[in-house]
Amino acid sequence: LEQLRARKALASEVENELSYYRRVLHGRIDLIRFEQRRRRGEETRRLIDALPEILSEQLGRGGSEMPRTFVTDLPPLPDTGRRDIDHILSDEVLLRLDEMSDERLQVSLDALLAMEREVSESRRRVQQVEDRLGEALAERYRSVGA
Amino acid sequence: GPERTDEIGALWARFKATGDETAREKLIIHYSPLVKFVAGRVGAGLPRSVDPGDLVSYGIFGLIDAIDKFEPERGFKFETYAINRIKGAILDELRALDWVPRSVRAKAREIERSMAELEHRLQRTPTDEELARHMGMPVEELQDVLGKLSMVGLVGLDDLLDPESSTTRGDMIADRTEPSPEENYQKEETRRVLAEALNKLPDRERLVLTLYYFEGLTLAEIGEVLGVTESRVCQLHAKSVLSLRNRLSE
Ligand SMILES: Nc1nc2c(ncn2[C@@H]2O[C@@H]3COP(=O)(O)O[C@H]4[C@@H](O)[C@H](n5cnc6c(=O)[nH]c(N)nc65)O[C@@H]4COP(=O)(O)O[C@H]3[C@H]2O)c(=O)[nH]1
Ligand SMILES: Nc1nc2c(ncn2[C@@H]2O[C@@H]3COP(=O)(O)O[C@H]4[C@@H](O)[C@H](n5cnc6c(=O)[nH]c(N)nc65)O[C@@H]4COP(=O)(O)O[C@H]3[C@H]2O)c(=O)[nH]1
Repeated sequence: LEQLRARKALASEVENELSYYRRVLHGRIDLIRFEQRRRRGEETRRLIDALPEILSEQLGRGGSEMPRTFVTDLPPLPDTGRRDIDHILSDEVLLRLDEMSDERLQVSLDALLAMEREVSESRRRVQQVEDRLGEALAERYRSVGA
Repeated sequence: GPERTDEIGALWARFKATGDETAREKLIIHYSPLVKFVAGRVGAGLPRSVDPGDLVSYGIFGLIDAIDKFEPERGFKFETYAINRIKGAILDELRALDWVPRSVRAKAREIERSMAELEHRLQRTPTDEELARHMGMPVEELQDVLGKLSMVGLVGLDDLLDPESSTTRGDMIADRTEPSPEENYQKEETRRVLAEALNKLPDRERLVLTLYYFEGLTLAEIGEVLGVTESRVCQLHAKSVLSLRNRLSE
C-alpha cells in the first residue's frame, strides 16, 4: 500500500507539471494564431481586447457531468529553468508579437506546436499510469471490505 | 528566476518606473496563459452552468491586479504570486455574483448546527433522514444542498491541510521553495490532530475523507470503493467534513 501510494503521488506530481506546461503552451499558441489572423485581416480587434475569447478555447469539461475532484487548490508550480520546454518558453515571442516578421512568427509557432504535441502525449501517458494506480488503490480498499 | 531574462526584466523596470501603458500591456499578454491554466483548474470543479469564458475574464482582472501590485525588487517569483491572485479574483467574482445561492450558504450553517445538536444527543452521526426531519426539510433537498456544498468548495478540509494555499494568504506568497521548520511542524501537527479526529468518525465517513485527502482518489474512484454514485460521494464528503469539524471544535 505504501509503495502504491508513493508511486501515485509521483505520477500526480508529474501530471500536474505537464498539465501546467501544456496550458501555458496552449495560451501562447492561441495568442500567436490570433496575431496571424489579425495580419491576414480576419480579425479587427486588438489582441488585449480579445484575450478572454482567445484563452477560453477548449476549456469546458466536454462530455462528463461530474468533475474529477472538488474545486481544489492549485498545485505548486514546477521549478522552471532546467528543461528544453523552459528553453522554448524563454523565447519572448509574446513581448514582440507586433514587431516580428511573419516568417519568424511561424518559426516560433512551429516550435511551440511540436513541444505541445510532445507534452500532451506524455501527459496522456502519465494520466493513464496515475489512473491505473488510482484503480489499484481503490481495489485495495474495496477488498478489505470498505 | 532563470526565465526572468533581461528583456522581461527591462519591461518590469520600465513599467514600475514610469507606469508606461505599452509595457503594462506587454506584461499582461506575456503572462496571460497563466489565466488559462488557473481558469481551467478552478472551472473543473464548478457546475457546468458556469461559462469558462467568464472565468477567464475574471482571471484577467486578477492578473492585471497582480502586475500592478507586484514588487520585482523583492526577488519573489511572479508566476506563483500571480496564480494566487488570479484564483482569488475568480473566486471573489463568483462569490459576489452569488453563483452559490445565498439559500445554500444559509442552509450550510443550519446543517452544521443541526449536525452538532443531533450528534450530541444521539452520540453518533445522524442519518440523512434524521437530519432532514430535524431540519424540517425533505431528504432529497438536504442531499442536494450537501452535494452542492462539496462541489463548489464551500465545505472541505483544504484550509486545514494546507493553510498556506488558501487565497486569503495569496498576497504574501513568495516562491515557496522551502517551507520553514515552523511551517513544517505546524503542518505535521495539524495532520496528526486531523488523523486522530478522523479515527473517531464512523467507517464510511472516515473512508471518504481518507480516500480524498490522503490518498488523492477521484470522486469516481471513491464511488467505486463505496459502491455509490459520484453525487453520493459529494454528499457524504460534505456530511463527513461537517461532522469532523464539529468533533475538532468540541
Ligand atoms: N475533460 C477533459 N478532456 C480532456 C482533457 N485533456 C484532454 N481532453 C480530451 O482529450 C482530447 C485530446 O487531448 P490531447 O491529446 O491533449 O490533444 C489536444 C491538445 O493537443 C490540443 N489542445 C487542447 N486544448 C487546447 C487549447 O486550448 N489550445 C490549443 N492550441 N490546443 C489545445 O488539441 C487537442 C484536441 O483537443 P480537444 O478537441 O479538446 O480534445 C481533447 C479533449 O476532448 C482534460 O483535462 N479534461
Ligand atoms: N489522472 C488523470 N488526470 C486527469 C485526467 N483528465 C484530466 N486530468 C487532470 O485533472 C485536472 C482537471 O481535469 P478536468 O476536470 O477534466 O478539467 C479540465 C477540463 O475541463 C479543461 N481541459 C483541459 N484540457 C482540455 C482539452 O484538451 N480539451 C478540453 N475540451 N478541455 C480541456 O481544463 C480543465 C483543467 O485541466 P488541467 O489543468 O489539465 O487539469 C486536469 C488534469 O490535471 C485523466 O484522465 N486522468
